Order: sequence, then structure tokens, then C-alpha cells
Amino acid sequence: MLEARLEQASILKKVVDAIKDLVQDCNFDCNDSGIALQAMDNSHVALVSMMLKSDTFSPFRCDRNIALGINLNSFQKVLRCAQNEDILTLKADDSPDVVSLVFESSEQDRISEYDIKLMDIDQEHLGIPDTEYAATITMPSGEFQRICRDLSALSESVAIEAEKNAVKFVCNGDIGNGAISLRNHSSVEKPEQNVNIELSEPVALTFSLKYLVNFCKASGLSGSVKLCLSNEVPLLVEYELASNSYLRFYLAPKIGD
Amino acid sequence: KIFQKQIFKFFLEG
Repeated sequence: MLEARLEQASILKKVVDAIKDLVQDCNFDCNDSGIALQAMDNSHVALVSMMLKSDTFSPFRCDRNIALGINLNSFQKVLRCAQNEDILTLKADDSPDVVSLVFESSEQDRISEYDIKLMDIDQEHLGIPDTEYAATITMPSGEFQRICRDLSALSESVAIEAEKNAVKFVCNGDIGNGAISLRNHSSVEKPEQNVNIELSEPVALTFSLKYLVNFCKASGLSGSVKLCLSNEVPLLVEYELASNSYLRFYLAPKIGD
Repeated sequence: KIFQKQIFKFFLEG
């Protein structure tokens, strides 16, 4: 059986809020290392990969591999019934028809119990290869969100150009053009504003802003975001969570536009 | 979109 207790319901609420517009039905794969999810969007150009390691939970117990097939719209409806600071416990049997969620208020003697009906989801699960990226950019997640939102007002796509010590976000639209450059920046006083660009070779790729804006819904999960780029492989957008957990998005570059 | 799908396929299947 599965029993996984989260100190704060907000983590799961934010994860589901961030991915539910990309993927609708998906399996939450539970085993003794934690809870994982991998799903492609309907158009097969973007992929979500989530890993909530067992250390994220306290306690965490999962004796067997269990796949919880959940409709994310339903999941979000139930998670909205939890306060952000509630303690959240997920429970399921070894061959479950439902997943149970218990929300406990740490301040009040309130316990809320919900069940979500599970579904059989036949999802193709392909391994994501370990990749050496040509450019890895770490920047404030709020900054990346603002850039994507601003540029999406002008254009459907953005070119991300990484070169030594600088990264440029460029768009060309019907009403005009836009470009934002960020340089390596490190501050001891405000480390949350640091920008770090690691480069083995310059790389420039174009991506759909619609997807990037969608990925940025995860900004509330982490103060910084990591962008990894290489020619001819999907962009990796990673939000690191506590205990080595993560929420990752992959997006194929546009070619020939 | 076809190219984008292909890039993904090659990436995931190695």
C-alpha cells in the first residue's frame, strides 16, 4: 500500500496547477523511491517529468509499484479543498480503485477526507536520456516568467541565444520586435537574483512561447529555473524542489520557421 | 510540428 504524508499541501497543489493545462490524464507511478510522473502533451512536442522523492514525504511508505491513473482536472478540484498549510496524506491500496487524500489542519482539529476514482491509463513510457547540454542557464524563475509573458504579447515564438556570459531572448512579431539580454550575475546579498550561464558551445534555438508560458506556471515552486539547451534536442526547463525532487518540462525546438 | 515530434522521438528513443 501507499501512504505518503506531505507537510504542506501547497507543493502538490502547485505541481498539479502547473501541469494540468499540458496533460490531462496521467499515471502517478509510486514505488519505494517516491512518486513519479511522465507524460507528453497531446501534440507530442512537450513532455512533463515530475519526481517527488520519498524524502519529500514524512513518512513515506510504498511496498509495491502502484500506478495511480488520475484525471488532473479532478485532482485539482480535490486539491483546491486543501488549505496551503494543511498536512496532506495520500493513501492507496496495492490494487486501488481510488486514491484517498486526507487534509489535516495543523492549527485546527479539522480533518477532511476525499477519494478520487482512478482510471486505467495506457501511457507510453520512454526513458529520458542523460544529456550533456551545450548551454545551461540558471536564472530567477520570476524573471523567466516575465520574459516569456512579455514576448508572448509580440510573437508566437522566441529565439533563445546563449553565448559566453550572456543569454538573449529574441522575438520578431507583426507589430515589432523584442530582445532581452541577461548577463552572468552573482550577488552575495541577493543570491535569488543570480544568473549563471555555463556554456560548452554557443547555441541558438527557437521555441513556441505558448508552451514556455505554460511551463512558467511552475514558478511558484522554486525561486530559480534552469534552462538546458543543445542543438537538435528538446529544451529542458527544470524547477528544483526540496530533497532532490523536481518538476521538468521538455520542449522540442521549432525548425525551419 | 512534424519536425518537432521527430526531434522528440529521436531524443527519447536515443
